[in-house]
Amino acid sequence: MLEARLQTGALLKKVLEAIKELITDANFDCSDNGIALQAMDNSHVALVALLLRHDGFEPYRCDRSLALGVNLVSLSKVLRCAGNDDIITLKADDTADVLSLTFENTDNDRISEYELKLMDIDSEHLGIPDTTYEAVVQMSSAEFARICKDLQVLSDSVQIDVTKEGVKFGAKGELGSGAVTLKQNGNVDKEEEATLIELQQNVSLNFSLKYLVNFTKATPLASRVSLSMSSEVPLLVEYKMEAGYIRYYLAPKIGE
Amino acid sequence: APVQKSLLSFFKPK
Repeated sequence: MLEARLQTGALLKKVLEAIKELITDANFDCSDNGIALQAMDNSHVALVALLLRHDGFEPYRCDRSLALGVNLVSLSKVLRCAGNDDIITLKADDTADVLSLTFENTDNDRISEYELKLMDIDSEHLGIPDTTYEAVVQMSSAEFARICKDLQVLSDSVQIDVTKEGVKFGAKGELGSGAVTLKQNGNVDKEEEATLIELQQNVSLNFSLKYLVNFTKATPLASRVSLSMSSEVPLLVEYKMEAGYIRYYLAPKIGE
Repeated sequence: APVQKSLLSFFKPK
């Protein structure tokens, strides 16, 4: 059985907000290690990999590995019934036909209990090859969200060019073109806003902005984001949390 | 214009 108690229930609410538009149904794979999820969007262009490590919960118990098949829209609706400061406890027995959720307020004088029906989901896990990326950009997650949203005004696609001087996001469309360049600035006072680049080789890649904008729904989970890129391989967009991560992979657009 | 690739051409089912 699974029992996982999360002091900051708001974290789970934010995680669901970050994935529910990209994927509809997914298995939460529960093991000793924690709660993981890997799922592709319906068009097989993007993939979400989530890990909530066991040490983010107190207590965390999972005697046997369990796959909890969840409709993410339903789960996010139930989680909206939890207060932002509530402690959330997840429980499931080995039959895994329902997920029990308990929300306790901080004064511990209001306890709400919900049960969500689970489903059998036939999901195949994809093997993600270990990749040494040619360029890794670490930047403010809010800045990344703003750039994606701004450039969506111009085009469906963004071209990302990384050199040792900086990273340039450019878009061209019917109404014109636009570009935002962030210079590498490791010395700025505010560490959270710094743009840092690790570069083996310059890269220039095209991606769908619709997906990138979708990924930025994870912005409330982390102040920083990293973009890992190599020529003609999927982009990795990672938001690190205190006890885990949310990673998005996006297949590139490749010219003829 | 560049064409959207499928993720399945990079990541294979386990």
